[in-house]
Amino acid sequence: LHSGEFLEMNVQELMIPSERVAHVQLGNNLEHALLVLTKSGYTAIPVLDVHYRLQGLISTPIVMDAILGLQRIEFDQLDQKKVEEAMNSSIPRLKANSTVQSSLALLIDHPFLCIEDDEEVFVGILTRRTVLQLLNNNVRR
Amino acid sequence: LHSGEFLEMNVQELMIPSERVAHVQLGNNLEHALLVLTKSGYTAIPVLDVHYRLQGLISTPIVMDAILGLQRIEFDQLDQKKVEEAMNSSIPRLKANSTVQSSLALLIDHPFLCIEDDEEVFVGILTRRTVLQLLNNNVRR
Ligand SMILES: Nc1ncnc2c1ncn2[C@@H]1O[C@@H]2COP(=O)(O)O[C@H]3[C@@H](O)[C@H](n4cnc5c(N)ncnc54)O[C@@H]3COP(=O)(O)O[C@H]2[C@H]1O
Ligand SMILES: Nc1ncnc2c1ncn2[C@@H]1O[C@@H]2COP(=O)(O)O[C@H]3[C@@H](O)[C@H](n4cnc5c(N)ncnc54)O[C@@H]3COP(=O)(O)O[C@H]2[C@H]1O
Repeated sequence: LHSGEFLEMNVQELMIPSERVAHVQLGNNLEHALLVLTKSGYTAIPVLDVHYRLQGLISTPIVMDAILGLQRIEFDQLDQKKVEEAMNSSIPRLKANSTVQSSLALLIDHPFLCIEDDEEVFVGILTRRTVLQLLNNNVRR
Repeated sequence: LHSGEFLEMNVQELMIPSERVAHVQLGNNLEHALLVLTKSGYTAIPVLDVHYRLQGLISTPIVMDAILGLQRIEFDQLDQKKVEEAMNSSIPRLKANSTVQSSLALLIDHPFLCIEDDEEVFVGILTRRTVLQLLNNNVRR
């Protein structure tokens, strides 16, 4: 196997920068969130506040579950609920100077990890895809 | 770094067996597919035929995109379309005797891989989570 140097890389070198990350803002309703998810093609995206600080994560399963009635999914409820009522607000975050090695264990349970700077401003995401590419290049016989 | 023996493991030893995989059948409409996705909590699941052979993959992005009109998402269209009209029918598949190493490159672009036996019957899935756990245990300083 190759050396483990790639494990010491900084996540900031590998992340998708915030300007390329689809997201929604606090105050948006679930109809808007579902449109952003649908048009971006992603199944889960960050929720940010006006200062670009991370507040949580919204996903299509979360949106659908929030409007799931006893008999059917109640689509007319979408514009009646805000993202903050439904989002998952307990998500892990990495500091920009974290290493790839520290991200591996978290990526077991999370398809992507949000990265913030020292001011807790959201700066980007590290995806499973990026880390798997790195591993595929470095873990061979 | 540890030895690369884990790369030689058989995917069959690591897969989630078919009886535990949420799926839909050909002929189901998108309303049924969305309910299965919502209740299972998964964002993408296999589509099988009556002989349990793999036909494609259906996901919430695919469902939403299929009913996305010019102005809004048209939810009343959900029971008007069948999974076969919308599903992604060109997905990779692994044979049950494939190794983990052969799956790594495919998992870069696919969150999970469908596994079939020699009769092309669907037998299970290999997820990124499983492989990341394996890598996390074997790739350390
Ligand atoms: N437009 C596209 N082009 C090419 N491949 C695509 C794609 N959309 C999805 N994929 C593939 O599908 C995987 C799962 O995407 P998902 O949206 O469920 O899950 C995504 C999504 O929730 C989030 N994500 C990734 N890129 C994002 C972005 N630019 N903005 C917001 N969220 C993003 O991170 C998760 C993991 O992403 P990852 O790349 O590891 O894994 C992606 C990627 O391999
Ligand atoms: N009920 C649950 N309990 C615990 N963790 C959960 C969970 N549902 C989702 N997750 C976490 O979220 C990741 C993405 O799930 P997703 O449904 O988008 O994407 C899933 C889904 O499309 C599919 N999948 C996984 N297990 C499945 C199953 N039993 N039946 C059908 N599809 C499955 O494989 C993809 C990748 O799964 P993976 O495990 O790597 O990654 C999962 C897992 O880490």
